[in-house]
Amino acid sequence: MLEGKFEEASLFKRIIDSFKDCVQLVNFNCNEHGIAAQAVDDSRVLLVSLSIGTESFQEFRCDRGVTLGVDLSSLSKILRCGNNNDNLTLIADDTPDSVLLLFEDTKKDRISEYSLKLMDIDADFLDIEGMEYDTVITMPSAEFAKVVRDLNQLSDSLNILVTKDTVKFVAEGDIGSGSVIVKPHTDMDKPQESVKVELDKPVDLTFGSKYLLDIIKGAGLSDQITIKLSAETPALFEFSLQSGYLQFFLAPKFNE
Amino acid sequence: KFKQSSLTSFFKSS
Repeated sequence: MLEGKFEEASLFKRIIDSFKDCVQLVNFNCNEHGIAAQAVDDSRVLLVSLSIGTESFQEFRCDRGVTLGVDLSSLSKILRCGNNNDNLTLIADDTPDSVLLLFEDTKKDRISEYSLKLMDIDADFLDIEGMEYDTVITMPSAEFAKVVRDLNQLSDSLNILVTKDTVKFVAEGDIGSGSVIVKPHTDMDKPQESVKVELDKPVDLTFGSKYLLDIIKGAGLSDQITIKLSAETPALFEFSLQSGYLQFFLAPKFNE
Repeated sequence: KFKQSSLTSFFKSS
């Protein structure tokens, strides 16, 4: 049986909102370590990997592994029914047909209960473990989101070039071109504003802007984003949770 | 011209 209680429904809402627009059907695998999910978008270019550790819950128990096959658009409808600061408890039995979502307003004694029907989702699982990367960039997620939104106006591709001293984002399109250079620096007062670049090898990679626009929807989850890049392999974009993470793996574009 | 690659050419499915 699964029983996971979030202190605030807003955390689960923000997690689901971060990837509901790029994948629709998701198997949530629940066990004693928490809730995990992996899903690939229809074009098989973007993969979402989620891990919500037990520390992200106020209370968590799951004695036996349970899989919840969920249509995210349906789940979102139900999540909109709860208030952000309600407690939210997810409840499912060992072989569930549905998952129960219990919203409790801790001040007003209002309890609302919704049942979401589950689905059998036949999704193949991609082995994403063991990747090695040439460079790891950590920067403010809001700053990365702005770069992606700004340069998306110029081109449907975004080029990321990383050298020892700079991260350069470049877009070249029909109306013109643009670039943003971000340099590593440490902000002592606001560490979340810092930019860090670890580099084994310089990297020059190009990605589809529309997928990056999906990825930056996770910026509300974490002040910082970690970007791991390696020549000619999918990039990893990661937002940390208090316990766990939301990762996006994005296949690059290649110059023919 | 840039061509979009697919994740399945990098990751094995299981």
